Amino acid sequence: KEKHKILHQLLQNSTSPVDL
Amino acid sequence: SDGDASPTASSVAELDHLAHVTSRSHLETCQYLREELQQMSWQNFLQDEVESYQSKPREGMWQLCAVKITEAIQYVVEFAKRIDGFMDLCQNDQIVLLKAGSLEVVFVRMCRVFDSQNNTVYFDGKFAGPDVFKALGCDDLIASVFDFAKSLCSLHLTEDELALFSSFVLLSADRTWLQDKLQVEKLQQKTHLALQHVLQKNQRGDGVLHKLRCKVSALRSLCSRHTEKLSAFRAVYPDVVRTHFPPLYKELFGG
Repeated sequence: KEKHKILHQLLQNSTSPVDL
Repeated sequence: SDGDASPTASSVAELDHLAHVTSRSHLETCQYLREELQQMSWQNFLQDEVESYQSKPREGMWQLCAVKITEAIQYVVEFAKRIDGFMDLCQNDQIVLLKAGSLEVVFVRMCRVFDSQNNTVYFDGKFAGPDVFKALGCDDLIASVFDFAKSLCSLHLTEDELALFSSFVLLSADRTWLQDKLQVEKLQQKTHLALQHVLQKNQRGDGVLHKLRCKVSALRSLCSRHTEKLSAFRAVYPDVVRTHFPPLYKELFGG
């Protein structure tokens, strides 16, 4: 999980393209 | 609907729905909307601007491209999250599919911002030819990326078709380290049927589907060549990669 921390965060967060 | 090349009447509604949902997800996350693209002046970089990119230090140009790729990939991650069934996969498989496929989808999406007539792509605010990327020291890879975009553009895919093809690429069931290959295979098969259905509906014929399937191996080759170039760059500039490259880029391609 540590190895893909940001990918995990992006997958878990309900972001929208405007937030990126 | 379970593998039959000609879907039954009852599954047509299902495929239409999948096509609709995928297309909406694509349009919601495609970085540049149609209207924005129409408003872009399709302005090319002037010669002195080209020269200024060419005279950048190699590491500076690599860093700029890594940032641009990472931005594009963030939109692809959002697209993946909205693909029917993707978030139901285990997290390992979500990561595996994105690690292997996100750059491939960036290359697919590139045809939306590619000007075939001038052989230029939208980059850093204007349209850039291959010569803008000279400082990277990857002329052969850049030429292949442009050739790929030109060839995909020549198919004149609609947004619906592009959306389903992007989804098909992301849901590749043959990626190494997948835990539930079968589940990914099911999703990919359904996407393939929906793509076939939409192509038929748009009276495109089977030739386009065949051409798209051939593009899959071209995409893999582009991505493995990108990884090779990055390794070669990192061997010379390890500190630049470690301290200046976007963390997401390093997670995806850092090995």
